[in-house]
Amino acid sequence: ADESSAKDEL
Amino acid sequence: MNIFRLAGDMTHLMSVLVLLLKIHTIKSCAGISLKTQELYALVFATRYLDIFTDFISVYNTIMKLIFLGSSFSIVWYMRRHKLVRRSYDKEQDTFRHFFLVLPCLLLALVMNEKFTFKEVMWAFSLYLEAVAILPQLVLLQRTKNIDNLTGQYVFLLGAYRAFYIFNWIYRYFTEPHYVHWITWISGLVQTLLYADFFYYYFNSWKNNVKLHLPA
Repeated sequence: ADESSAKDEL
Repeated sequence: MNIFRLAGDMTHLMSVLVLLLKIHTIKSCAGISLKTQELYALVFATRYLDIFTDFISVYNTIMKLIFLGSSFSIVWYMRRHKLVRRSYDKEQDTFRHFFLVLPCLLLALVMNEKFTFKEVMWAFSLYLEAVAILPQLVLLQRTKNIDNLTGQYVFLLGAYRAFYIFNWIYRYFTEPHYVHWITWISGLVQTLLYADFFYYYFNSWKNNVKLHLPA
């Protein structure tokens, strides 16, 4: 995943 | 993963699990808005469309499964369980989903990071999460029922919001290119809705009187 993506947040 | 993010996730998780466990144990959902719970189930369902397509981490996948499972379980309890559904304040919980879902959907179609189904749904879930608490706040105002269950639930949700804002500030300064206007603005709106509630919540607690929300 992209290091600075908000997609890793819930 | 920073400490604010972890604290935010844990308080968010606790809010949902505390609610589910209490409903399961005391077989009552008095004071809880089914509309808000259905909106949250919709928020998770539309946000986690990537659960089987994009692997981020084991933590991420497990948390998504727990949020989906617990939010749909709460809705199931409130709609289908023969004891729990009897305690539901149906006449007071009249907020229409439609009035929140439609504007959020339209906004997501216009404001998204990319015009794809997944991205529009992701933006929609963020906008909807920001306002999904409104039916719950309206119900609180109407019933003036701020028992321990509802109080703890809204308190934990508020803590989750606060920690996430610290998480964004932290990531903004520590990670390059971490700029997410959609997440931040919808998150801020959501937190302001809680701030309003908390203002009255703490005032009533400080003055040791029953919570009385303004009309």
